Amino acid sequence: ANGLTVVQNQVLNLIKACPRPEGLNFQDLRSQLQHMPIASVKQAVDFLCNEGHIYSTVDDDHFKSTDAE
Amino acid sequence: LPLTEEQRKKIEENRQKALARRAEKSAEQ
Repeated sequence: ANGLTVVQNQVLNLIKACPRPEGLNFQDLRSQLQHMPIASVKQAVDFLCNEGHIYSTVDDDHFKSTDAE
Repeated sequence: LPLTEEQRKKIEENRQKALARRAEKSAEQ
């Protein structure tokens, strides 16, 4: 419905759900999506960054969603 | 650990850039 793939939505939802001020790090994302190939997770993160749905925070491995306050 | 002022500033800058990118992308569609 939002124009994103299943993988992209899963990644976005996990990032949105993280309450930490620095956001979710890539390792946590990986461990929560163990069933997915790392390349697919990375691709989804790159796509979401490029589209402005998420952004990197304290370094290139931590992400927050632009939907969250 | 709480974020430093510098980290908070960087996060806010990146958030603004992402919001601008998102607006740009949705305008393209």
